[in-house]
Amino acid sequence: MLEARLEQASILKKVVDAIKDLVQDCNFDCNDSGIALQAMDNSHVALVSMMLKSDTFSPFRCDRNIALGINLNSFQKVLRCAQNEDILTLKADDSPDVVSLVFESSEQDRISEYDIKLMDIDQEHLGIPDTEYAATITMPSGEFQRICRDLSALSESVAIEAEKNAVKFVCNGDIGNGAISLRNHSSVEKPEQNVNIELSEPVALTFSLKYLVNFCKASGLSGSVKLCLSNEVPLLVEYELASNSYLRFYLAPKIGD
Amino acid sequence: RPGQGNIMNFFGKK
Repeated sequence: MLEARLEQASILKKVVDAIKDLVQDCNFDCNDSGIALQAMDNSHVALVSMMLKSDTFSPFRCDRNIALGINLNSFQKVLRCAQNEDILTLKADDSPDVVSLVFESSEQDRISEYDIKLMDIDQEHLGIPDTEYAATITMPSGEFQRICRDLSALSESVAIEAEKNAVKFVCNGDIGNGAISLRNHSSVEKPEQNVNIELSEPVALTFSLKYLVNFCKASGLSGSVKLCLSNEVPLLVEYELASNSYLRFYLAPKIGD
Repeated sequence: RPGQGNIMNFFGKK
């Protein structure tokens, strides 16, 4: 059986809020290492990969591999019944028909119990190769969100160009063009504003802004975001969570004529 | 989708 207790319901709330417009039904794969999810969007352009390691939970118990097939819209409805600071416990049998959620208020003596009906989801798992990326950019997640939002007003796509010490986001639209350049920036006083660009070779790739704007819904999960790029492979957008857990998005690049 | 790459062309099925 599965029993996984989260100190703060907000983590799961934010994860589901961040991915539910991209994927609708997905399996939460539970085993002794934690709870994982991998799902493509309908058009097979983007892939979501979430890992909540067992250390994220306290306690965490899962004796067997259990796949919880959940409709994310339903999951969101139930998670909205939890306060952000509630303690959240997920429970399921070894061959479950439902997943149970218990929300406990730490301040009040209130316990809320919900069940969500599970579904059989035949999901393909893709093998994501280990990649040495040519460029890795770490920047404030809010900054990345703002860039994507701003440029999406002008164009459908953005070119991300990484070169020594600088990354440029460029778009060309019907009404005009836009470009935002960021340089390496590190401040002891405001480390949350740091930008770090690691580069082994210059990279330039074009991506759909619609998907990037969607990924940025995860900005509330982490103050910083990591963008990993190599020529002719999908972009990795990673939000790191506590205990080595993560929410990752992969986006296939646009292909030139 | 002309112009848009497919993620399955990069990550094979397991």
